Amino acid sequence: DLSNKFTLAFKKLAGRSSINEKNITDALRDIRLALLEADVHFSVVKSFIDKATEKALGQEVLRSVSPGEQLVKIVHDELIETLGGEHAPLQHAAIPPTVIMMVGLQGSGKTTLTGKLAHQLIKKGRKPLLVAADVYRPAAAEQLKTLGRQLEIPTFSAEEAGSQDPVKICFDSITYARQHGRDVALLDTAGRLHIDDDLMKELETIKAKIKPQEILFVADGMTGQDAVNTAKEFVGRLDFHGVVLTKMDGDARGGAALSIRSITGKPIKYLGTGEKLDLLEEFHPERMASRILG
Amino acid sequence: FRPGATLDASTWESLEEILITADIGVSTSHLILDKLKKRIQKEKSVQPHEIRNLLEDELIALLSGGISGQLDDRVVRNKPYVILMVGVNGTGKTTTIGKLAGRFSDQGLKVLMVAADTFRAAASDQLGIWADRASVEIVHSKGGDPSALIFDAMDRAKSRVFDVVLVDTAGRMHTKVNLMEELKKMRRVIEKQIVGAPHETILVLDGTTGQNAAAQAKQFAKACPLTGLIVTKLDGTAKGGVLVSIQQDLGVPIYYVGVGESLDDLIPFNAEDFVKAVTE
Ligand SMILES: Nc1nc2c(ncn2[C@@H]2O[C@H](COP(=O)(O)OP(=O)(O)OP(=O)(O)O)[C@@H](O)[C@H]2O)c(=O)[nH]1
Ligand SMILES: Nc1nc2c(ncn2[C@@H]2O[C@H](COP(=O)(O)OP(=O)(O)OP(=O)(O)O)[C@@H](O)[C@H]2O)c(=O)[nH]1
Ligand SMILES: [Mg+2]
Ligand SMILES: [Mg+2]
Repeated sequence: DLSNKFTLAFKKLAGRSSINEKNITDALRDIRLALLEADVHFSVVKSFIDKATEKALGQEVLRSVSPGEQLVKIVHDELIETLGGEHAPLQHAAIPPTVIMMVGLQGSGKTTLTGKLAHQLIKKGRKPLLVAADVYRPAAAEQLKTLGRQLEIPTFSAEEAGSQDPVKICFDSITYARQHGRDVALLDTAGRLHIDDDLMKELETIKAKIKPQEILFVADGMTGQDAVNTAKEFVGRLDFHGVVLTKMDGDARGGAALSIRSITGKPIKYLGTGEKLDLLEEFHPERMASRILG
Repeated sequence: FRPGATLDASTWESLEEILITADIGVSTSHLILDKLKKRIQKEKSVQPHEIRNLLEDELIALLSGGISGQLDDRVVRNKPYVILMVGVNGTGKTTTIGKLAGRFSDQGLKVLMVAADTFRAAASDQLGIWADRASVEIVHSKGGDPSALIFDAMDRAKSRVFDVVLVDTAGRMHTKVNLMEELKKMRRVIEKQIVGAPHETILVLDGTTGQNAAAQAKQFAKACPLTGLIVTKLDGTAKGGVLVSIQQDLGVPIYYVGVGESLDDLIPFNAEDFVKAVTE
């Protein structure tokens, strides 16, 4: 069990009156396994452990009164620092509407997140518009419209745009927003594979034409090693502004958070913690660090 | 290599990297590497290019341990053959039901879909579109208790003499006790209505999921005996390696692999192809 591996590593050190470099590297080997079991990517773990080893051997761990605790602190702090500093809020446009665009793989939680962000914006007195730019998934527009009805806000879709072209739907939604006093446009795009060139180009086109203030990469919190592949491609193509990790109400350790953050350098802004529209939390690195380490 | 020889550390690390980045998981990867080590020590000599084949052999052996058998052969054993699809949120249950309906319908079977996800926005509409695509009938939900819908649907399945019934359920976290209880209740309703049903309870796993898939399989299996697995989204770059440890744990057949979003994007699971993708 994960937490035992981590605790064991430190118990080994705590029990000693003095420790040497080998004790430290042994403990870090256990931590490496713990991180891999938490779904952190193989190469991300490698560079993380290298950094932690450097810090541990360079600092006073060898001469510390409580080397185990000292090492916990180094690893924990290193993890928090890598995961990102304080919460990064969403960007706003100088002239409304602010445009926020949801992108990511199939089933990651984009449509639900669109509803959740709208819910938060409404609480802050804003007037969001939901934009159903997914013309592929069966009943995608109906799904978003249902959320719109729940939130009592309008949804702009292919029907309103008179077009099945996601680029045109997004573009026309901005005009619609201005005409109807909606100050935030939330673009819900179709799930797609990072290796689908046509669909990735579609996102690039939407970005080029509309220049959203905020592009959010929506990733499933249970994602394994593949998180690195998808994040790399999405950030390479779109240079997104932030990440939202969904389905964190399950018991996945969430190592994908560290992988995505390390590979892209972009801030994790929110965590989805359930299916209901009020279940969105600001991301806090300390909590995530504890969760990943078990 | 000489007899009793072993590989160097960097070779083991690169083998470990292949396995772990395929989501095989730490303990299963080390188990496989230990077996590989023992086997190499026994051989007279091992060429580097043979190592990949030996690794593939180990993986295939682990995947072939459980019950095998294709769903296509089983669906004709009982009428109506009731299949309950379960899994966490967004794994591809609804889409997979659409694909299965098309497949069985093409085989000449009369299929009934049951839209028992009464919770999520437009879930019923989504399945309805798949029913049109596969040209099969569907029992729609009107919101409310999924068990009530299932009760009615089972009646209809019996009286109208359907061959296969595909029951779609709402995605649910295996950690939510009330949702797992709801699932148990749905199963009981099916059991009461049709003897021997549900004949299949299939867990649909997202191929991009990491080690948590093992926890999902364990918890769902506790709630209702699983008869098979389907892994989706393997048309991406994820390898789905966590299936190996799940197979050790549950030993149920992996029926199909989802490889896309269209009606035909469902292929029978093949251990050799799966393993080749892991090691490439
Ligand atoms: N438990 C839980 N479920 C979630 C969360 N976010 C979304 N979901 C569920 O995950 C499933 C997929 O969510 P969607 O919003 O449809 O995902 P999507 O990214 O829009 O999917 P596609 O458009 O098909 O790519 C639904 O069942 C949602 O209710 C979350 O934070 N926790
Ligand atoms: N690329 C790819 N996408 C898939 C596959 N199977 C399903 N999807 C997509 O994944 C997303 C979620 O599929 P759904 O069928 O709605 O998943 P679900 O399990 O029914 O979701 P919930 O009912 O919300 O829990 C959709 O965008 C599907 O088109 C697959 O094999 N490959
Ligand atoms: Mg969607
Ligand atoms: Mg569904």
